[in-house]
Amino acid sequence: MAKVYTLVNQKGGVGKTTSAINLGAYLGYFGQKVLIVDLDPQANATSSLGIDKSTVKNGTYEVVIGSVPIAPSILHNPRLKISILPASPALAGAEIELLDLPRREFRVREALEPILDRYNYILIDCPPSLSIITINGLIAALNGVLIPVQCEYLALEGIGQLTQTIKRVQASLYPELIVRGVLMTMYDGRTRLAADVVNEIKKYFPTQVFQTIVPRSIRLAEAPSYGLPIALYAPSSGAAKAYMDLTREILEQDGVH
Amino acid sequence: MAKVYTLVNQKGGVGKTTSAINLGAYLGYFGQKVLIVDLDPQANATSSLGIDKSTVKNGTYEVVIGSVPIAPSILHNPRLKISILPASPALAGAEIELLDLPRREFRVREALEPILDRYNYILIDCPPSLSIITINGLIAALNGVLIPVQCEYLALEGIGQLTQTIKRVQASLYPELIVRGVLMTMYDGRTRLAADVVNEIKKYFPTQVFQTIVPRSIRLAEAPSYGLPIALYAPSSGAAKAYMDLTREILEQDGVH
Ligand SMILES: Nc1ncnc2c1ncn2[C@@H]1O[C@H](COP(=O)(O)OP(=O)(O)OP(=O)(O)O)[C@@H](O)[C@H]1O
Ligand SMILES: Nc1ncnc2c1ncn2[C@@H]1O[C@H](COP(=O)(O)OP(=O)(O)OP(=O)(O)O)[C@@H](O)[C@H]1O
Ligand SMILES: [Mg+2]
Ligand SMILES: [Mg+2]
Repeated sequence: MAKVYTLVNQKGGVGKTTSAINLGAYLGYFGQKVLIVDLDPQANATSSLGIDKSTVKNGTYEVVIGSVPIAPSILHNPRLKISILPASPALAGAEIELLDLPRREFRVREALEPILDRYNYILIDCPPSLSIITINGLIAALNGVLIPVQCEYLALEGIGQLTQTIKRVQASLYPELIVRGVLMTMYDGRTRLAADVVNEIKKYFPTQVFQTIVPRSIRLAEAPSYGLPIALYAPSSGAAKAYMDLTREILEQDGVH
Repeated sequence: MAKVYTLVNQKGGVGKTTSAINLGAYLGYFGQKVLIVDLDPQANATSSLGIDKSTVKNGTYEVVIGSVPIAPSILHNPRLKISILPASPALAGAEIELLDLPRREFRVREALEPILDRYNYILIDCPPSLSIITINGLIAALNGVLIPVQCEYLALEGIGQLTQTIKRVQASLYPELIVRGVLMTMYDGRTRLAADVVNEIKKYFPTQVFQTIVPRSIRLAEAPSYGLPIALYAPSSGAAKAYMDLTREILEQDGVH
């Protein structure tokens, strides 16, 4: 039975997609069967794996809204040992369409059920908003949410809203929803601000901040232009080491050896 | 009569808020009367000017949805010579509420009408999405949109969707909507990727990319934690010079001396 983690933060550009791809790739590297689900209409997770989103016929939209079967819609990348349910351009229209559908908040969770036994890990990438698409991501997070937080001041501002939304979902739709972990990203040691933000976030989430902190590294911004995770693009970089450490930390906590 | 520019890009973390605040501050520095309108529920523009969003009673939500008069809701910052219509926490609920209101796409535009003659420039900051709040921002952009684009690969992916949305708004709701300019941000000279992205964007917008390119600078990430624009926080930095140059470029093109 797969562990399902959803990457969520409505603050934009904090490393949600980058963390989904690189954590996914290292989980594959450690022998886990991994599926990435791209819930973002921008389809950044899809293109980070070298897939042209305009060529995607059946993706997240078709599966979640159009009830196309999920298994044949999943693309496999043998080199990376990870699979992806890609985002097609139609996903941009899903916000409005989801509002009128039955069980509109549970569509992603229900779409994943038939394949939970085929993977060890499923990582869901969300857009930078707290809309119905992201609510679907929260309810599908069977093992909790991973919250990437950029080590910059403006990223602090949105944490309150995010935790309020999580509490609202726990109260009304999915009581077992948990925060699985908070990942500090884009840490730049040249400024005291980064350490201040880390300390602030640790006060907010005393037990959930991962020990691993991802440094700011231009290599991470270059890798998607080659359709590669950092593990293949720059395996000896500090950023690669950080995502490998994070993966080990998660596997250890999950009791996977 | 104010010139109204809206900063828009659904890709997260590309410098929309940073550009609204720092362009705004330098317009004030050059003697222009400036109003910032914070349309983002994260209220980053509000907090970048040192305002605690939880203390905001009447902000964008109350004016646009609750029909509270706009003028008394505007906060003035004498030191910066700029004013702001701040975002209050209630703005997070606006997405759903706007959908049922009459003239739901024109609420921001109509809310600004009574005060257009009090300012020289009005800059509207949007959230990272193409939702009804952002559509309001597009329709209120009397003099066009400013599109900040981060000089990184993933930021390229969303441009197609953004221009499609602009075309849809032109076709159905606001034919005179234009792209006033595209601002390249977070340029990091250490990687060839940045120059590649700039060239790619210039092919997409042959006549609209501003000459000024904003470099990646940690000073810009530090400034909001002090509630200051770069003009006051680090006036001799490369980032400050870039936003000053951008402001001059815009004033010159607008025929303001
Ligand atoms: N640790 C890092 N160091 C440097 N650059 C990074 C790092 N992590 C991500 N990036 C780059 O920063 C940008 C934002 O990251 P990413 O797109 O993963 O964030 P996101 O939260 O998914 O954004 P969105 O909110 O738009 O979905 C991308 O260009 C990415 O390549
Ligand atoms: N040129 C720059 N160099 C370095 N850091 C920058 C630069 N411009 C903005 N930043 C920082 O990068 C982060 C993202 O910028 P900002 O919040 O302005 O983007 P945004 O597009 O408004 O984000 P969102 O999509 O969440 O609204 C912030 O922490 C900001 O301080
Ligand atoms: Mg993303
Ligand atoms: Mg912003």
